[in-house]
Amino acid sequence: INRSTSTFDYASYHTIDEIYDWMDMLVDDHPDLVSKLQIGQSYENRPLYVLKFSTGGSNRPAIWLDTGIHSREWITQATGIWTANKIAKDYGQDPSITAILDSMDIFFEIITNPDGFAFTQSSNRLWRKTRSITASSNCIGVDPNRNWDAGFGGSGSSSNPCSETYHGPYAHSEREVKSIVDFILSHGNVKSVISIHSYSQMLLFPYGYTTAPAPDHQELNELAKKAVSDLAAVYGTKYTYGSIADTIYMAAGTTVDWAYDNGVKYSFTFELRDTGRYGFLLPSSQIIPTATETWTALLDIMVHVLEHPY
Amino acid sequence: EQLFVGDQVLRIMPSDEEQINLLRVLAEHAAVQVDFWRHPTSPGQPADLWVPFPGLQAVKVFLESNNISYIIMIEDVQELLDEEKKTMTKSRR
Repeated sequence: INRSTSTFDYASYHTIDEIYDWMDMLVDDHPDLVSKLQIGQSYENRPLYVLKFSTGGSNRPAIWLDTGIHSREWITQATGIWTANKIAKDYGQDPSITAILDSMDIFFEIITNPDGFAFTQSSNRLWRKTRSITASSNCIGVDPNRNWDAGFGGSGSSSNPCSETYHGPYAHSEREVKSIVDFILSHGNVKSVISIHSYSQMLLFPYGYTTAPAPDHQELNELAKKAVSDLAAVYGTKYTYGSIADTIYMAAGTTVDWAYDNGVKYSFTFELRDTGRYGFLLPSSQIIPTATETWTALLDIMVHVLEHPY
Repeated sequence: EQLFVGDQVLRIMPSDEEQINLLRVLAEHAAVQVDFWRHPTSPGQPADLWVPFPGLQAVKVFLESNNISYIIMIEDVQELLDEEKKTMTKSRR
């Protein structure tokens, strides 16, 4: 049987190589819409692939999505695969995604931490960080969601290389992070960054490195409120929402704080569902329900970005 | 490949700030490596703590002696991982 995205099993977890193969299938199945870019290499020299969804134009306003920055949160990479396929399938069918892609581009990095992801599949399923070596320590890896140049090294991140929230020797020390930084800054027209994590059912926006409200707090809060309400309407999954510092804890050096401070107004972090039983070890039977409910919230945010150019 | 046989994840319900601070001390100074899958944030919000099997007894004594309530969210982490692997293999077939 000729392998294609229509025979792929979206209700299962997959190895890193299966996902890389699937990316090529998605491009093959939608050659006029989807292309695959490489924005860099990981510490262990794995490619950092980004799927680009574009219907033309040049340097259009863009939306950045990423999953899997914390490698053990497999539900996020699986949700990313389902979502990318949904975007490609629904273009031309669904009016919202069609309107979005007729005016904007979407860039989607599904395996944002490939070294960590490969390590969860070969050696330690609970691995969260990158796999870079810290000279002064026996411990390995940096938390890629504490390594961004936004309040870097502040409270809510650790200077201990053995900690799960180790911020790294300096901002953007991790190639996985620096590659995204360079891509977004060189693109120059990214209007939204949405980073998908798990778990604890939250929709978060800046800031994490300070308790001071972001200048756009009101608008981001209203948008998050609508998005979590529509998400809950699907299967009843209840999210909380708000700024990182208000809703969870202080967290310095995060993706969305860096994006927001670099002009990307609509910056959000999703913490996907947890049914209170499995944490991030969500059984594969919950992949499609999780992705389906998340899609409604993602669409709310992307439509808002389309309708509120800046 | 690292195995997690007998490891558990405890869902802890700190009732006040003092208990939250105690949990932070626990994470910093536990004799065995523990990991907050979900960090303690505010009273009434759950914190999920992965505890390797060798440290289970000590951590539970610590929690109970400080009247910090908890339930066992994951009885055996390795069992969950074995199930996950089985499902992946089946899907691949």
